Amino acid sequence: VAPVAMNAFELISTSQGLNLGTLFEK
Amino acid sequence: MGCFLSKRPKHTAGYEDPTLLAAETPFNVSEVEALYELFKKLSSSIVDDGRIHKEEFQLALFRNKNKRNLFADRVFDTFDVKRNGVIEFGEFIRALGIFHPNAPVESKIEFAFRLYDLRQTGFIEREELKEMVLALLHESDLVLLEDVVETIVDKTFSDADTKGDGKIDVEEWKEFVSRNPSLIKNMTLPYLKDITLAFPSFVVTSEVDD
Repeated sequence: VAPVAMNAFELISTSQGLNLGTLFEK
Repeated sequence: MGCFLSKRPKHTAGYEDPTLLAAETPFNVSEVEALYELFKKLSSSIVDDGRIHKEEFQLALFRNKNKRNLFADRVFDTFDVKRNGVIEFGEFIRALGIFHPNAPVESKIEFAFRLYDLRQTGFIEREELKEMVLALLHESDLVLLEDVVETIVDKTFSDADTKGDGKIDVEEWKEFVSRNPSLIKNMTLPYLKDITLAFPSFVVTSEVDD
């Protein structure tokens, strides 16, 4: 998907800093 | 060197009764107790004081206590309801509860709004959205031309700011998410569905092994 067509919030939600799943990894 | 003969307290300061936390969140009591084991691990990784400091949070997220990131900062600050610079046990459980698959969608949408309302003005402003896009690009080592970033932000803003007043309020945000439900996908952690099964190692017999 060309970034220009992307929803900015969709883009942001891919941030590693928003991925709390990592907290549960050993 | 002295030796410590006294027994460490079973629970650190800031501990809250799992029964009460279970009543307020989608977790049951044994899940709250299991999450306490995770909390203890996270909150003792650098400073063993029963509270999660920002560096400990960064260490858990990135395996690097010095790796800062706008979004991790915002998550930390949104968990830190008391605004005292640390995440206490109750704050940890209540905030994680929002990420539970059974938590109300409404609370996920509101939590995401608080995350993205960088300056906590009650609105997501255009400059905040642009700042987040730039932070994401920086984090991902992506380079986009300034006018491409402006186009992405403008398009998103024109879709979300239905009142056209240059800022996204919580009502507009709710409406926007209802049209784009994937925006809150990261507000659900499937792991939390049955944490005692998913993470049996967190379930220690802390109440009976002393």
